Amino acid sequence: GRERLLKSFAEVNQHFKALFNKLFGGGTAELQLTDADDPLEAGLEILASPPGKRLQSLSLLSGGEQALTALAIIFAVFLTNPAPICVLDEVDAPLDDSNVVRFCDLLRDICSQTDTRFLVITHHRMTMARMDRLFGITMEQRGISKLVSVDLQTAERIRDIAVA
Amino acid sequence: GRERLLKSFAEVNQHFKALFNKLFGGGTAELQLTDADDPLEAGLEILASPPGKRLQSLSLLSGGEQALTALAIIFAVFLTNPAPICVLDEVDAPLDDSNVVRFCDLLRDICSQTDTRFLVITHHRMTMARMDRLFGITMEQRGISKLVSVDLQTAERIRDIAVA
Amino acid sequence: MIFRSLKMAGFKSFAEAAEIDIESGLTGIVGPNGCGKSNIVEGLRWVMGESSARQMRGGEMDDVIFAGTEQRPARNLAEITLELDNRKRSAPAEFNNSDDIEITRKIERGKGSSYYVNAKPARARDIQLLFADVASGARSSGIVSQGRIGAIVGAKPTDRRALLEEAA
Amino acid sequence: MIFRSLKMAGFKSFAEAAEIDIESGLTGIVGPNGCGKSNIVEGLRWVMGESSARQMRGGEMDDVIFAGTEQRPARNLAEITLELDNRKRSAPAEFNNSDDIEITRKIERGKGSSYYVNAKPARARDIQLLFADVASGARSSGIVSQGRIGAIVGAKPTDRRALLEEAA
Ligand SMILES: Nc1ncnc2c1ncn2[C@@H]1O[C@H](COP(=O)(O)OP(=O)(O)OP(=O)(O)O)[C@@H](O)[C@H]1O
Ligand SMILES: Nc1ncnc2c1ncn2[C@@H]1O[C@H](COP(=O)(O)OP(=O)(O)OP(=O)(O)O)[C@@H](O)[C@H]1O
Ligand SMILES: [Mg+2]
Ligand SMILES: [Mg+2]
Repeated sequence: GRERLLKSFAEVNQHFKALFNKLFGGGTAELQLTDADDPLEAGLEILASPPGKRLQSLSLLSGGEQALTALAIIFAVFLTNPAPICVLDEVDAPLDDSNVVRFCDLLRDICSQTDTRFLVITHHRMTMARMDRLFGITMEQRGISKLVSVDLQTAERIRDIAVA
Repeated sequence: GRERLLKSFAEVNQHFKALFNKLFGGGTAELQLTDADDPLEAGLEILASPPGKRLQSLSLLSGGEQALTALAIIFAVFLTNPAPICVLDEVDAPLDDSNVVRFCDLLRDICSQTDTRFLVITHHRMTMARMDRLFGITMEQRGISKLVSVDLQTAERIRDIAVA
Repeated sequence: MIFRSLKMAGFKSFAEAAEIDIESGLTGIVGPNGCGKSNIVEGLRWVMGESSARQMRGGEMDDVIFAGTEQRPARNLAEITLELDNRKRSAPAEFNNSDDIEITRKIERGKGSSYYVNAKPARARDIQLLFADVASGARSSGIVSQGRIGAIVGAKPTDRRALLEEAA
Repeated sequence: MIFRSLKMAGFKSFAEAAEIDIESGLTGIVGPNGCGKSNIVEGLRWVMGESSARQMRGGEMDDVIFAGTEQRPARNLAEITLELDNRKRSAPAEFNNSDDIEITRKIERGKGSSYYVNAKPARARDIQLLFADVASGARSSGIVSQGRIGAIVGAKPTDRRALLEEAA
């Protein structure tokens, strides 16, 4: 157990550094195992500093910076041991437009490197446009969800129609 | 103290019902004082049900529905006893486009009925376009915030330039 | 193991049967506020064995059963089926003898949940083990609920241990 | 009382002095992720007497002082001034004799905070009372931090009491 954990920690850390660098266009980040004598009991510390900024406590990072850092970790775990499915529910909500583009680029990257299937819930037009296919959910009858398969134009229309 | 609290509760409740109805284009909502014998100790219960849906526990409401319900309460308090300032930090992030429009309409309404001054932080183009004036914040020198007063076109440009 | 489709009926706002095909690559899900997008995410966790009603944003597990609208009466049954492709034979031994695996969870109001694997009754435990083996499951870090993307960053170091275990 | 402007220097990412005019109506604040927008909201709470470092997303209150970047050294002092228009004479008695009220809070690394009202030293308590009278203050429900819009809905009924008190 211990060998395996240490080996996968090293791999996740490598991926995390590379993904953080790609998402932020620079900066430094790394994972550390906290000082438990036994790696099987240790916690996971995250050090992250966007380009040009001093390393500070994670809580000082902005909403968008925290979302990008979290995505880098999730995908680092994926690249180490790919899960069959990934579901992201409006993770692009705190991101500005240029980070939405980076997020979508990364999604495309991960999806080409693994067999993981992605379900991505979003309100962002740019993210919708980068999907392989789109499902729209409507409530033609109030309170009853109905699923329809849509193209981009229809998706934008569905997005804008209020539920009421 | 007790008379005043009961009177202001009744007023907030009136405003809340009207604002909820406007934001959701229908539905029913109300506030209730929880059963403490002394109104000065009572808690505040919120009942809300979007148009066509059955009244359920608040936790079942969606992300966007919860944000709209919360905004209706905040503004109901404002209309009862206007505060000098209101600051909203990306409260439109969970909203779909048609609710962003309703949110902006409501902001315009409240602002014409009170002297409250609003600071609205947003990434949404539509919300930016409805502001009276815009401040942009950039980090030309990495890690150092700089404030510039901008017009809408410049704001959109600043929004899209990555920090890096 | 490959996730192929999710079929829901009577679960939350999905009063009528709905089926989502899960194909390779990126599948987007869009729609106005309150239309039922996040309910799908919860449906997926639920069929994979989620035991906490709070994770379903409810007070008790019966809250996942369609509660009715102004026009429609409530239901008393909710059911979700997850179809998996097991041609690569990566499932645990007792389920590994077929190409397709169908996991079904049903709940009846006031009577609790029951699980089935390829139509044969199973325990919640079996389902949870099935997914743990493939680095997935109801609490997988790869399933990020709305508003929770920052949670990994905000968590305590020992709470993040699960991430490492998933990677191993 | 009317809020007129907020001047910050050395506070979080605002290493250099910056002034935001608060005019009537709707003022939008825009910019890329991490540029300092939410820091402004915290700056406003801080000058109005916020005593918790956690509310400033820091571990200790010194974390609000500019910590330096790769090119710039850290500072040891942060200062914010909030200018109020008191022509309508709505301030508490001891501050009500002038048209303008300037609230200043300074912090020096390792030495704690000090408050001033129109350049005269004041206590945190005085500042908090000043704002409580006008239904505002560091914890006002009208100041909604990022990601916290749903908090009112998620809170327990007794935690929402403060809303009623603000309305009274
Ligand atoms: N048991 C149930 N029966 C009927 N409707 C339900 C049930 N549980 C939840 N709902 C409804 O589902 C709706 C919420 O759906 P959901 O959270 O999936 O919306 P969403 O599409 O994610 O919206 P948003 O974009 O705002 O996040 C609520 O309006 C709620 O009333
Ligand atoms: N004491 C400090 N000294 C220097 N920089 C600081 C300090 N405290 C916080 N910061 C920096 O401020 C940045 C965060 O700013 P803020 O949260 O205001 O961003 P934002 O504009 O709200 O972004 P978003 O759109 O992602 O929410 C972080 O990158 C952090 O490093
Ligand atoms: Mg949702
Ligand atoms: Mg922010």
